[in-house]
Amino acid sequence: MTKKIVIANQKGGVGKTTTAINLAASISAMEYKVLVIDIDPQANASSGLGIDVNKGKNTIYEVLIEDLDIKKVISKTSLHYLDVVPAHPRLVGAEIELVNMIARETKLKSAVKPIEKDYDYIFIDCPPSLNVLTINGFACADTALIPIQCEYFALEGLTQLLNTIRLIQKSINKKLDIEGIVLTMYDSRLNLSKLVKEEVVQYFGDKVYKTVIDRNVRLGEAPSYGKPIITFDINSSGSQNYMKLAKEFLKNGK
Amino acid sequence: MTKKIVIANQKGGVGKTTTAINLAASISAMEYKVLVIDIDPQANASSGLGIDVNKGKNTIYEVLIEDLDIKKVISKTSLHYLDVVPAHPRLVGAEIELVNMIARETKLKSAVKPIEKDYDYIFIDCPPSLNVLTINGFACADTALIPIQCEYFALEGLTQLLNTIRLIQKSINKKLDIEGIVLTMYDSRLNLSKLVKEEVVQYFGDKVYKTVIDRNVRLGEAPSYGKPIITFDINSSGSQNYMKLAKEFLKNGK
Ligand SMILES: Nc1ncnc2c1ncn2[C@@H]1O[C@H](COP(=O)(O)OP(=O)(O)OP(=O)(O)O)[C@@H](O)[C@H]1O
Ligand SMILES: Nc1ncnc2c1ncn2[C@@H]1O[C@H](COP(=O)(O)OP(=O)(O)OP(=O)(O)O)[C@@H](O)[C@H]1O
Ligand SMILES: [Mg+2]
Ligand SMILES: [Mg+2]
Repeated sequence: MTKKIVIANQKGGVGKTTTAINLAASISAMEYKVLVIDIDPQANASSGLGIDVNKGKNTIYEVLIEDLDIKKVISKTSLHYLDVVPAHPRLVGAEIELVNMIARETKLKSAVKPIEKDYDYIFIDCPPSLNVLTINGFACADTALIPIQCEYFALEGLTQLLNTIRLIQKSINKKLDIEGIVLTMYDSRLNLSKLVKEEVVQYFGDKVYKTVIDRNVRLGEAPSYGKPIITFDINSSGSQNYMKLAKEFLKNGK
Repeated sequence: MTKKIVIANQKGGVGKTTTAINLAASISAMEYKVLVIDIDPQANASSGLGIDVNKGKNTIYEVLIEDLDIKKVISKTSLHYLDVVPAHPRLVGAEIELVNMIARETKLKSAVKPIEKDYDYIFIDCPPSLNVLTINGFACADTALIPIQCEYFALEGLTQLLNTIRLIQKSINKKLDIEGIVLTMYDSRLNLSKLVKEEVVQYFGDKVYKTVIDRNVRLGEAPSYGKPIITFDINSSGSQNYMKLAKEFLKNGK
């Protein structure tokens, strides 16, 4: 049974894309079939998985706005069990283009239906906002995985994010649940990291993954080679953290 | 003559808010009258300057959507020469609410006109997207100041940002110019920081400020006390960096 997980947080730069790429890659390394769908106009998950975004051939834009069959845009990655549906900067206009469409919030959900059974896990990477693209991600998913950066501002947006999830649960996706909360860019030398971690664990309890993603420069370098961390530097703490997260994610799912 | 500067970059978490708060505060410390206008629904610049966002009294939302006089929402900060126009999470709906309004892109520009002469500098903090709120910021401003985080993904979004600025210059704001590019979260121990810096200087030449903002945890701690760095920890490298940037900014303006 396929599981669809949206990776969302409207706060910018908290590690959504880094988590989408590396959690998906680590799970695919255990021979589960995994798909990453990039719905962010920045297309960072696409380029981080080796797609040349400027080639600009068919992307999620054509799927959402021109009803192109999603099978036509699925691309291979450097990992055998990992595919990606790339985004493109032209997606910036989707907010306005979708406004007057019928069922604009469930475009992604309908587009994904025919290919769901081909994958064990589908991860959706969202832009840093609560716009119609992110809402499409929430409407399509079974659960939401929320990266939280160990910074003060990252705490401030949580109430807004939870309110949005509640609204989605009441209206367009009754079964949406929280998959888990992952702390990112943790630096054990900093009080700020420890304080934020304490607050998040107090707020969310056992929804918070035991695995914490430490700050590790190799995670920032890997995307410039178009590779997930597991193929870029398997011995780095970043790679080990994401492999550990993958195992905890799979265990929770049982 | 008042100068209005929009601080924008659709990439998330690059230091837009941290730059808006601390550059404005440093300039106000030199006894220039400065206003920060927060147009991000996250309202981080508002809380970072000591505003209790949940009190929810009148904010930029009422100014943009209900044509409230901006004078009614200007709030004091802990610094004598620094005021702030706060935002609120309800601004999330502004994208849809503004869609059918006439002159939706220049709402902020008209709202600010009556109070411009009361300030020497007005800084506008934008959300991490190129939506109608950010476009209002671009339409209102004389120049755009672009923070770039010393990370690979931060480079990727530059073309999209420059394309948007060019579109704005051709249509709604012919005089919009680039004020400057500031490198943020620089870590001199990391190759990644050095590589990104080289690329940015190669791309933008002397538009790049000589002052680089180093990664400094005190910049991340200050907002939890609702204070700019200059009043939170004036001896920190973060405070010294932003004071230096303020001097360079003022010198360029001459
Ligand atoms: N654990 C980590 N250690 C070091 N750097 C990291 C880590 N996680 C992410 N980064 C870097 O921090 C930056 C922000 O991360 P990322 O782009 O994944 O966040 P995001 O939430 O997807 O951003 P956006 O809101 O723009 O979509 C990136 O440059 C990334 O390479
Ligand atoms: N030079 C720095 N050193 C250390 N931490 C920093 C620095 N600049 C910003 N930060 C921290 O990094 C995080 C991101 O910065 P900030 O929120 O200012 O970025 P932003 O571009 O405004 O984000 P958003 O895209 O969500 O609006 C914040 O938690 C902030 O406190
Ligand atoms: Mg991202
Ligand atoms: Mg901000």
